[in-house]
Amino acid sequence: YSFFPGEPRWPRNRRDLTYAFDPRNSLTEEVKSVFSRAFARWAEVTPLTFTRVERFSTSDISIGFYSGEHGDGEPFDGPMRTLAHAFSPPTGHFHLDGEENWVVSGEGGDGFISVAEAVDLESVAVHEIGHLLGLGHSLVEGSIMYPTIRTGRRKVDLTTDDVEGVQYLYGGNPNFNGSRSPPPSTQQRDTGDS
Amino acid sequence: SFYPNSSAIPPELLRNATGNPWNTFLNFTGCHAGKKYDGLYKLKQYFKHFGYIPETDLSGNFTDDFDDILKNAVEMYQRNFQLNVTGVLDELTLKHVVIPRCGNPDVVNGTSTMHSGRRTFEVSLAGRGQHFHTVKH
Repeated sequence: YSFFPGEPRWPRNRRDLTYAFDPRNSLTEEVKSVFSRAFARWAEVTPLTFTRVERFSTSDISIGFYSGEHGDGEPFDGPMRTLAHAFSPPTGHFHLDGEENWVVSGEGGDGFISVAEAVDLESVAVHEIGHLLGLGHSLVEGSIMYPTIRTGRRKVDLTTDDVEGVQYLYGGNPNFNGSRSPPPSTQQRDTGDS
Repeated sequence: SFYPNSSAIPPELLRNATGNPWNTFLNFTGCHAGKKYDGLYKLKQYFKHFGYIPETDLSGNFTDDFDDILKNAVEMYQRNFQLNVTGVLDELTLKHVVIPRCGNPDVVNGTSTMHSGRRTFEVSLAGRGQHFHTVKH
């Protein structure tokens, strides 16, 4: 695991975080529920809580789907390249590329989905929430915070590396007694073929 | 573009998604420092976007020269993704480069953030093509 320079994190008086969706996206409840599941994965292992609110302009975390240039100097580039980006704490901006073919059903369990040109939304959401909490990219292949995701792949379960990283920043969830599996070891490098 | 499952995606959208411009980087397989290759500046832009080339090193001047700036970027990328550190655009490196990814940079101000939590020290065994890794907790 790694952190942003200076190890920024949400301050102690802001551990019950709110999130909201850009109303211009008019997202369905099904899409919003994907993010709820993604936040729950991080809440399970930290003392943080995440509550959905309607006030986009004042929420701690603001989520939006955009195409091309969208005001932060980091334009999106179309399908199957840069999928999303998120800012370090306590900024809370979470942007996703609106031109991707997002799959929202959780198809494929924790494995492959049937079409390589589709992107599993929950996989990307779990990764970007890691950034929102202060984690950088990990060099541990198979971890959630690894920078790339193979096409047609669904990867949503936090690994030991991800949990250790976020718990370094915030401590553990006193109500969590589960364990995390280490990331899958792979002898062959990810080649992008699926 | 939200779909309940991948089979619901219209075929024409799938065709659009298949034409990933990053795939053109695969044409640089085998390219190495000291030469000039048409269109290489686009790969420099890629590495700059993800932090492997600091702003100060290029000052917006992207050429097609495979210079030391690009070689350093390739080597840092190969270290981050635990590939063989050769500085050459080999097939495995470029197949990694074209994988869809998060837009956040891997390198900030010339320092790889991917090594900031667990401190990894790498000792290169010169001329042997081998690397020894040790992790300090």
